[in-house]
Amino acid sequence: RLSRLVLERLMRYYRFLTETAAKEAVETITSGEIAEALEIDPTQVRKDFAAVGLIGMGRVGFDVCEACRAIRVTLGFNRSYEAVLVGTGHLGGALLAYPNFVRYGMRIVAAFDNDKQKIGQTVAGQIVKPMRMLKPFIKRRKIRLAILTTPAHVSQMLADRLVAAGVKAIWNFTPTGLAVPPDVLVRNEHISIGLAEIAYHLKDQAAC
Amino acid sequence: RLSRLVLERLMRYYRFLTETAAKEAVETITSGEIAEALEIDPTQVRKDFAAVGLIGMGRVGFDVCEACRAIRVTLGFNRSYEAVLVGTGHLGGALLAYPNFVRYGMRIVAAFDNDKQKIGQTVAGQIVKPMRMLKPFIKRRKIRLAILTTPAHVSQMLADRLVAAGVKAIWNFTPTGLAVPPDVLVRNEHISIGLAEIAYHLKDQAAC
Ligand SMILES: NC(=O)c1ccc[n+]([C@@H]2O[C@H](COP(=O)([O-])OP(=O)(O)OC[C@H]3O[C@@H](n4cnc5c(N)ncnc54)[C@H](O)[C@@H]3O)[C@@H](O)[C@H]2O)c1
Ligand SMILES: NC(=O)c1ccc[n+]([C@@H]2O[C@H](COP(=O)([O-])OP(=O)(O)OC[C@H]3O[C@@H](n4cnc5c(N)ncnc54)[C@H](O)[C@@H]3O)[C@@H](O)[C@H]2O)c1
Repeated sequence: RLSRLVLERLMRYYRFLTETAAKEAVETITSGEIAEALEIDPTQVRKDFAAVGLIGMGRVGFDVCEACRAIRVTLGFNRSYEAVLVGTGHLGGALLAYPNFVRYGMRIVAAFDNDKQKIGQTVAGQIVKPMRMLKPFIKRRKIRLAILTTPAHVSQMLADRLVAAGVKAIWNFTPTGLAVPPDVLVRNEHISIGLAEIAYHLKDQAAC
Repeated sequence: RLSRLVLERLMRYYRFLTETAAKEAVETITSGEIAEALEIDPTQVRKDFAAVGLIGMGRVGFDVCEACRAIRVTLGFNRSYEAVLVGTGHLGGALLAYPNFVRYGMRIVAAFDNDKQKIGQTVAGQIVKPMRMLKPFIKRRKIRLAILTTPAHVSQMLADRLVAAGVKAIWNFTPTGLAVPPDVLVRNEHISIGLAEIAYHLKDQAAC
């Protein structure tokens, strides 16, 4: 099994290779070129590529299409999976409106909220459904991923409902941790992580 | 200078230590306990702590308050800095509404948009200002950070305007890279990175 850090690096290679291949019709690329563009150690790049079955062709490097395919299959982007979103506020709306998730196999097929003013309205193309329809929808469509963009104080209660309905992964944007059974993955997103790099840079800046 | 990976780890330690200290009134903690909670190698934890001047007290570990303080100062969270936000749509609204940024020293003090329907309206407590006021506002308040939550096709043009106005860091939520001078930091956020871990987990899941 690959660790979270390896998976995140594979994703960064994948984004970089798909963008590079599309822009410049590049056929091969070396681990050195990837390492420089992504600020990753070149030995680490070769190790990660070997983990998905890619061996370099000496000085020429790697075949770009071959590398994209190997990463796609390893990460599971070649299969598509459906998701539901709970909490159609600001952040929920941005995720519903974002067109690029389908590149990674994910499609948001329904959105739920408990606010009477939102139910029945359209948010970024989805008609907001009431919470009583959540469990039957997940069971009927065999949904395995739920995206949680509700306030923090209701997130654990909602996670329990989602797990009971059969969900196997929760993409958690609320700032609190979630307790779930071992076969359910919680991926926590903390957008504020980026502030470490920003504050550190501005601190140095101020010094001049 | 600390690398981006070290800074991101320091931020994760900081969040963990502040949450732990607040919840359980814990006085000391060992690198092993931190490593287990955050899935980081314990030797790496000790190395990172040494980089901010923290030496463990043998079996007792580290003083929690002391560790928080050392990380705060290293990351620059002990100084506060103001930011402007450009693009008050879904994502911009979520960032304006998010109360926790002030814990890391950052306060969003103004929001700008070019949509006549949004200008003058209040979004998450901020009155949306027109774009012609962007440069004078940045110069007068000596703003050094701009948050970009506009569509991708206008982001480079806006980055140029922000740099010309004197901004030294751009927190970029648009899916395109930005070209800026060397003394300006661009921190790109790609929320979709989380899908690597999710798709990989669901791929395995499906196999059973
Ligand atoms: N990680 C970060 O850095 C970051 C950044 C921004 C926002 N957030 C978090 O994302 C979440 C959403 O933020 P937002 O600005 O979109 O908030 P919001 O208030 O705009 O949206 C929350 C939505 O959840 C709905 N809701 C509330 N209780 C519910 C329930 N019991 N069942 C179903 N729906 C319910 C509300 O009706 C609303 O539509 C919050 O937890 C916030 O802290 C995190
Ligand atoms: N990285 C990710 O995973 C991720 C996820 C969600 C959204 N996004 C990105 O975040 C950005 C915002 O997404 P959203 O859903 O909030 O979009 P949105 O359309 O709701 O908001 C965009 C805002 O920008 C404003 N705007 C457009 N052109 C402008 C200009 N020239 N000057 C000033 N303001 C201008 C619009 O009026 C609107 O208010 C997009 O680039 C989107 O791709 C990224």
